[in-house]
Amino acid sequence: MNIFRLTGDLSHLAAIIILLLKIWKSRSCAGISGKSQILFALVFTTRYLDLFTSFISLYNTCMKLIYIGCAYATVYLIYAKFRATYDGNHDSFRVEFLVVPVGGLSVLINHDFSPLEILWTFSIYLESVAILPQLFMISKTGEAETITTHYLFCLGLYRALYLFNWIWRFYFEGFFDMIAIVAGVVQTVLYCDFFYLYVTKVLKGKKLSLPA
Amino acid sequence: GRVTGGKDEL
Repeated sequence: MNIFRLTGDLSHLAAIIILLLKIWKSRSCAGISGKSQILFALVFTTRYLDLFTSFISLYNTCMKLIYIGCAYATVYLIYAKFRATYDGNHDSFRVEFLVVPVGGLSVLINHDFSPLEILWTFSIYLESVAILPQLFMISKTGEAETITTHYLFCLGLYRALYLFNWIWRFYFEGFFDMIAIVAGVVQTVLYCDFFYLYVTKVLKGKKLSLPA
Repeated sequence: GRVTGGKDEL
């Protein structure tokens, strides 16, 4: 555990909590892509199956359970409790164009051809692109609530911090996981355009709206 | 480092 890893995890946790609280407090999931949230629930489910097979640490187990629990709670709020506020017409990204290629790739390129390892690889690849329905939705409506941009910033920051964590681990522990690193780079790059808008607009007190 | 099996990263 190093500082980048810890702050990355906390940033990820902050993102998840911000989104849950935003929906709960406003009693609305307007502007939130339910498809991205389903993909994240799928990511955590397929990644944390090792909860059943190995114990790493209390921290590890607790965080995995919190992430999974919050992911399903978010999906529940969007598709059940506050379904009336869900903006399905704008959430029109075709997720099969992500899930099918990612599934194929995880079978082809993995560390070990075993069910658990393939599912873990699937989750890593899927996470890298799971935000696309949300970004697509924002590009379609041309705007995002400020609280939604804070969520996206924390979520993007988390994987960027993990990149520094992997550099750290490579130098000090000789550890590297090429699948996680390549997918993590892809994931972080997808947020770059958003990071730019966040810094130049949201941090200066303006609402995030895209030019027509 | 070992990368398969239980993962310590989240």
